[in-house]
Amino acid sequence: YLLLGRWRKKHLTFRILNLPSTLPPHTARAALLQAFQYWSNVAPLTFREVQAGWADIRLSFHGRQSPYCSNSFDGPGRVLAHADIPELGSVHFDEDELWTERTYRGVNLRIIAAHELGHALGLGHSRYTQALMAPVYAGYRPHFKLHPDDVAGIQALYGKKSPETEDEEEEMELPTVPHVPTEPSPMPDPCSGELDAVMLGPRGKTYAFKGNYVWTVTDSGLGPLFQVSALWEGLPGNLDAAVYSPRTQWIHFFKGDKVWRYINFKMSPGFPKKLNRVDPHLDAALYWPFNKKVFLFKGSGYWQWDELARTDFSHYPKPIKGLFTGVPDQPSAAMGWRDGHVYFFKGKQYWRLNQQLRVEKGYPRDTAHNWMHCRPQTSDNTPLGGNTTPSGTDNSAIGTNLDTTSSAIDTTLN
Amino acid sequence: RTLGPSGKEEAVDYLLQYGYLQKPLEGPDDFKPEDIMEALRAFQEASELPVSGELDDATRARMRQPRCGLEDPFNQKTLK
Repeated sequence: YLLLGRWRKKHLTFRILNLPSTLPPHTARAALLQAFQYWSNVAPLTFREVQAGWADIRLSFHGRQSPYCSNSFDGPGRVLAHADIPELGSVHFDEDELWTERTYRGVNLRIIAAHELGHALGLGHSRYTQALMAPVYAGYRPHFKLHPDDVAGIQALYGKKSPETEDEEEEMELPTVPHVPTEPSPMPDPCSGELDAVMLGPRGKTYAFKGNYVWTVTDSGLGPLFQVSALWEGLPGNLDAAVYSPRTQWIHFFKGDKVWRYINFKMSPGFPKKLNRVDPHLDAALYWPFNKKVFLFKGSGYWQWDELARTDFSHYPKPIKGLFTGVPDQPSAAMGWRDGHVYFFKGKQYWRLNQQLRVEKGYPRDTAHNWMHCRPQTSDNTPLGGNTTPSGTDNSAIGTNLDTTSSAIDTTLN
Repeated sequence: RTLGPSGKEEAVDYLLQYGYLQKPLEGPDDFKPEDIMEALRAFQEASELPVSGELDDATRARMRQPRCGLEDPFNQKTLK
């Protein structure tokens, strides 16, 4: 065995962020829970599931494109899963695999999950081809149990599980958070076209926020919906505004009279802070690359904020229409996008502004159809992409839908 | 890309991706044949295949099997 790292604590929390579509949820969950047990049976480790907020180990399924993982997967076969070593805690499975349980068909989720948890706990790959930590999947084994090399490896990291520690451990075990459905609050429908906030985030990813959830908008469809707090720990849902500034790498989220600051997914110390120099309950925020300023909107007014200087707000708020010609008051969201245009969203519609910050002809248009890949006027209004693989989506069609000269958007989106 | 009959390039990708082969820090990007053979030998030994250093069918088939995305620490030189 090879040791790659170690947790400095033996009581770890975990969170299952989503499940594969090829297994009933309860079967998939049981397989993942059993995977933890292989390790807690042989080492003084305990694992407690949490349904919200931060967890040491986070399990999720993603496909070829994932805004949260730099290692994309490769479709059915070949790479099945990967995981970070301690103390990072991410465990990812390829959602395109045929995940199964108690059958020789497909790939056994329990065994692969136990393997990846081995990595998450600090084990590297084993030279024994029949060991759980062998790099190549040896197929489903009805009476699967850990190989002596696996046990030796985990005990080299965390010690042995002796009977008395067992008792002691059990007493110490925290009560498991009562099981609640993995989606504690109603999931919004991206095809409603209504947004709380929208943001062009780091690495050019476009995020849409609604209620307690966030998803990415890509040229091939929508990313899976995640709870906001699953990505940005400590962030509440139902945001007022969100803005990312490439100038400072800061992401600011606004809600009520508070502002949160993150760098990527890590909250900056001292936040949230109280908003005291601009009005609470903002409507929207955007970053405009042309003057490298952040604009905050509320009602019919806006503030222009220089993040790196002490801005004199005495002349603010100024009328929105004075600078942004043709946009509605009280926008629900706004962003400067990577095509150089500024977009305002309100209700189910959006407005596009040119570089002179003037709304272009032909606006407003329908957000659900043009941004969320929703099919218009069909009874089944599920968005293309997202949890369903886009079927036969013609990018150039998307390009033309995402109004502007298709070549501009095509190049941008594609 | 599937490991087709030639498959040499894909095999080198596989050896590189999983830590059997390491890109030289300086100098040309392509690998010396003896480095590739050494990496193949390490892979064949770890896979309990006949160790020949040659890209034979059994080695190709092994490279096609589903697996974990992390690297393998089996080539002592690259591991070091």
